[in-house]
Amino acid sequence: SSYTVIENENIKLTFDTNGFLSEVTADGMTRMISQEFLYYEGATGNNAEFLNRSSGAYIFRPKDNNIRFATDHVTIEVYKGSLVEEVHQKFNDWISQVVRVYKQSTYAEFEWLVGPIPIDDEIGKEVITRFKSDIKSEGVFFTDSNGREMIKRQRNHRDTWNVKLQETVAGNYYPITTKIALEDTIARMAILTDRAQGGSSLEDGALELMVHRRLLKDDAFGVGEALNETEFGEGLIARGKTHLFVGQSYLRADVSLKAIERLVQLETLLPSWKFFSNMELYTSDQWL
Amino acid sequence: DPHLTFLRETMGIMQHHDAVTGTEKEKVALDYAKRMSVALRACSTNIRNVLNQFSTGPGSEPTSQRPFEFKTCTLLNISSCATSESSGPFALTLYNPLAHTTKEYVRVPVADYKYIVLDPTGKSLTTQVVPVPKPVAAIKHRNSIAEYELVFLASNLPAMGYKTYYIQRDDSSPVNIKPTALPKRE
Repeated sequence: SSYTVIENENIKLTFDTNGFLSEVTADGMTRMISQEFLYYEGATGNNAEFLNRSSGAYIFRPKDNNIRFATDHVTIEVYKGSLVEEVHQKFNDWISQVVRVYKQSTYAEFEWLVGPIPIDDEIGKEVITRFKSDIKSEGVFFTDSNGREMIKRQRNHRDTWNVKLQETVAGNYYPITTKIALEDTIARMAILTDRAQGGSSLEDGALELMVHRRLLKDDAFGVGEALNETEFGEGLIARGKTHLFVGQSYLRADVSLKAIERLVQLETLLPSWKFFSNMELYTSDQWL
Repeated sequence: DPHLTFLRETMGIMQHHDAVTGTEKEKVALDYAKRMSVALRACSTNIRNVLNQFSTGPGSEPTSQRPFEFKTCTLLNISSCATSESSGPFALTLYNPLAHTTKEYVRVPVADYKYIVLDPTGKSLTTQVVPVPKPVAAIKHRNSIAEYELVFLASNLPAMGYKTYYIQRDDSSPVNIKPTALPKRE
């Protein structure tokens, strides 16, 4: 087979011939799940007009609802060992990622690295990672409330008034502090983040998270400068982790995945503190 | 106490909505980073004192004669740490802040691929070394000689407690082989 697989006894990830994630097997089922990086072009408007503001630090506002692909082919390298199996993906010169499965884990880890976002074309860009699955979520997804309860979100909907969204991408984005999830009656997909991010589900079965932004206009909401960090030269590089969980739906009364998500959420956000001590003066016996 | 209070106050500042979301002015972001750095350095004195008290077991010499220096590596998230990248042996102390026992796959940036890791009982642990990816645009921005990350499983980290591991180069072991990517599929 020309497919690439990394796995342990709990989870298996399959990558297609173009180097993209294509399938996840976990919790006794196999689901079509892809993952890719894309970007929106930031709106540049006339800030004097309230309805024509630029995308900036305070507001996410893509120029249109179209999304741009970062690449259609990913270069990959695969490393397998006794503790971890990793796929190193290179999407382009400024987006790369390591997807890994540790031997005893029930989830997959995606460590992304994005930047410096190129602005030679004088277009501000807002980069997202998107997971697409065949889960029939029917417009419903869940986002966390500062790491505590999960709040139900319905695409193009507000609970207390009839809404008609003019900007369907920005209008469906919600704050994610630790988790975003969706499910149908059979399967569930959840993503844990390592930082506050924006996120949404713009299609059934799909979850997206914004990972990095570089914009060239101020949005006139008070910060007074464009979100374009150039203090040290070319712009920022951001690196972070997301954890992907796939398993049986909560609706099937199996609460084990929920408990595991909760535990990993704690361990991700409150990891061990690491202290390094130089031991050049001590042998291992003396250290013992 | 002034050291702890400086970090407390800094954490208060970091709860401003601009600090949480990164929407502050660039110069303000730099000031936040500086405050965090100073506060963590101030608290490292407290941490060193406490860990030196903990690490004096029965029969060992007083810490005043053999104090260890416990350094934090704030760039571990980008695979960089001066202590672990140097060629000498080092100890890694993991403090688990959670109220339950945990396990963790530890990743330590290292310059080579030949290492041995000893747990607190002196037992050698299974390790794996993987290369640090070098994306084109990020190469010139990394100020680190770490070519690899050393991976091992730290199991049974006690609730609100710590474990220490001894890590040293080991050129003799036949199990330490240079990590190579699997052949590419066509």
